Amino acid sequence: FQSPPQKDEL
Amino acid sequence: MNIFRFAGDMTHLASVLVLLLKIHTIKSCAGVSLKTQELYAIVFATRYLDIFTDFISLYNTFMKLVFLGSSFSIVWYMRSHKIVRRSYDKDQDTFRHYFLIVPCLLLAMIINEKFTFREVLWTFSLFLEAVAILPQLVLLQRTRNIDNLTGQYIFLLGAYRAFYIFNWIYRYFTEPHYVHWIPWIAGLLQTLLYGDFFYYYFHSWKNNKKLQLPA
Repeated sequence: FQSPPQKDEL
Repeated sequence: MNIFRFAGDMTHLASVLVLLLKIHTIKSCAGVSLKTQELYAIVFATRYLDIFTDFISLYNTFMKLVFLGSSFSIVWYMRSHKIVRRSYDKDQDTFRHYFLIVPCLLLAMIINEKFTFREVLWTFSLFLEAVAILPQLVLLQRTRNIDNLTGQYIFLLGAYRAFYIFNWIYRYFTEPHYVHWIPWIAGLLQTLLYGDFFYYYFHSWKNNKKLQLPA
């Protein structure tokens, strides 16, 4: 299960 | 994290520090648009909803707190500080920024990566940030002369998103499946809006004369 790509940008 | 994104974050940090420095030290917000500052406070409030739920890194959380804190304190200074508020030129800062908020919200409800509350508000914050500088640019053209600090603030604010564009290009080529059209297009439009300001800013710097935008 691929965790949703987190929003790692500001 | 790559050098472009780090440079972008530092440039963005520098822009808010320049503005806070100006307002806090000389207790003046002449030439600064409160509307743009309010729009930025909304941008950060709607973009960082995940600050307490998704921990990315200390750096990420720290920077979010700095951007939230600085944007809201600038709005507070310009609205409520007894000395600073006197230098706010509300007769000139008349851009109807609600005409920006509603279309951005509607557009975010139509164009988004996932129709959830947080995702729609995140997308809204990207669209709103792209146009948030408009009241400030309109105010500049009205007030004609601007002081160096305000000019530097706008320059840094425009430059940070330009660095982010290089960051997105870099990530597109180095990370498989890294494709996010929404921030890319919003970020590109945002940077283009600074186009003529950059042109006049560069020429005023080159000829070492006062920065003046054409009426």
